[in-house]
Amino acid sequence: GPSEPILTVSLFGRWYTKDSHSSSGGISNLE
Amino acid sequence: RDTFIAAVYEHAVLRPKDTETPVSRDDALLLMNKNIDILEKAIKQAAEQGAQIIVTPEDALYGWKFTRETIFPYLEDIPDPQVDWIPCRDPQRFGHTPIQTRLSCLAKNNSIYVLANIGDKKRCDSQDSTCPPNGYFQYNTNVVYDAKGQLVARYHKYHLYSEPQFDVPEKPELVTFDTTFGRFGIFTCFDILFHDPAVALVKDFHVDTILYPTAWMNVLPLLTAIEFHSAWAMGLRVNLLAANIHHVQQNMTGSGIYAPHLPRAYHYDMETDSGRLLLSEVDSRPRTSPAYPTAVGWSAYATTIKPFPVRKNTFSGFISRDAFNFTALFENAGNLTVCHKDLCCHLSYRMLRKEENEVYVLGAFTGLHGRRRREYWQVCTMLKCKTTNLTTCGQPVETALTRFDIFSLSGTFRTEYVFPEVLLTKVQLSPGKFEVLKDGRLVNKN
Repeated sequence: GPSEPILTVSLFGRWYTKDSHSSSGGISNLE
Repeated sequence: RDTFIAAVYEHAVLRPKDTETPVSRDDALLLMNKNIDILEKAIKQAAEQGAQIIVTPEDALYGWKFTRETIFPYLEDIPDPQVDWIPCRDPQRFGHTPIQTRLSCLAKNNSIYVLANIGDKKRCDSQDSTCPPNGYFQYNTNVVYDAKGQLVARYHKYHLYSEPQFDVPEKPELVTFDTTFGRFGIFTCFDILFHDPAVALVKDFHVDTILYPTAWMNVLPLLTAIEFHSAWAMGLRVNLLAANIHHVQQNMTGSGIYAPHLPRAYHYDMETDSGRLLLSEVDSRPRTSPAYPTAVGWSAYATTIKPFPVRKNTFSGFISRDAFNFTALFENAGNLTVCHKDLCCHLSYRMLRKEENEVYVLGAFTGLHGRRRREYWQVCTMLKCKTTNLTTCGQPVETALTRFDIFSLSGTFRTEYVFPEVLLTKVQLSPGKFEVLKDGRLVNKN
């Protein structure tokens, strides 16, 4: 049968090689 | 063993009162032991039901709101697992380590692997310019004890998230350990958004199962815990045992046992303040299982078809701080394309019945995400808008009425790392009801 009602269907891509490395992964993350 | 029983425990942590003055070591131990009292019941229960391994959440012994000074009484010096130490049998060997001893004894006495998240302190040389003023590096740390109580793994979290109380290790650590039921890798919470160590453990170290303690605050529409974690397991084709904190006021809930082809068990509860134990049987070596999904060419379909007609009334809207291009699903059925820069997203769909008070859009975003602009995202999403006003598209919404009997979503991704997410009304997953075709289309199974 049909799906339960949908909130979202997504394809979430991460392009790691395009990440900004101006601040290293080591900086505490304060968003 | 071909399979094993995994357990994760979503823990409603008992937190200390907010204070700027460090508590005594005795008070810190008192609080941590109260939390371990609760974890102990879950560990015993898991072992009684045949679980070989249990994962408990990040920050499960003391919470998360600290300064470098106020966390200090909670820390212990955690040695390298190469020292072959069973704290339960030799508790004095590395100084005053009652928390490590108790965790080791819980593993040993219940004959079960136990993962716990605690704090590590490492004395450093004050002449070293990187050594903090108090003379210690302080790390957010996962430890694993085997069924004999031996410390077999220690991992220091790399990608910290608003954690001024902790230091960042010099490099991402790639921590694995082998068992009779597969090879395991470990990382923590926000680490999952980055290549190292998360992807490297799967691609370079060929782990079968990731142990994943987290204190994850849910953010709709793309980053609720159950949604993203189940998608990550599916995208990287690995088992993921995710244990989240349970703290409704901070939107923290959502734990699961995720296999590469579907979630085996998951839990999302914004109604109660209770913890929850999850158990499920999973494949020890999923790559050899008949259910192991084939590799996906994520842009294969989207780059070979002629794009559907792009509507004139494409509009811009935000998901969090990211500016997406959206186009609305005005008809009951159709084929749509929306692009943002060089990312084009295609959707074919048919609604069973279009609810008049609901609007859905197809959205595309490619670029550096959020205010920090560190992580490069490529996202295709079909989502329900908060209201019928199109300016609300991308804002969090938790319920929906519209059912689809067909959907097919694809995109011209330039990355091989794509995670397929499906979230149903009331923030629920859809195990076994959708699949990813090897040409990159995310489709329902009806």
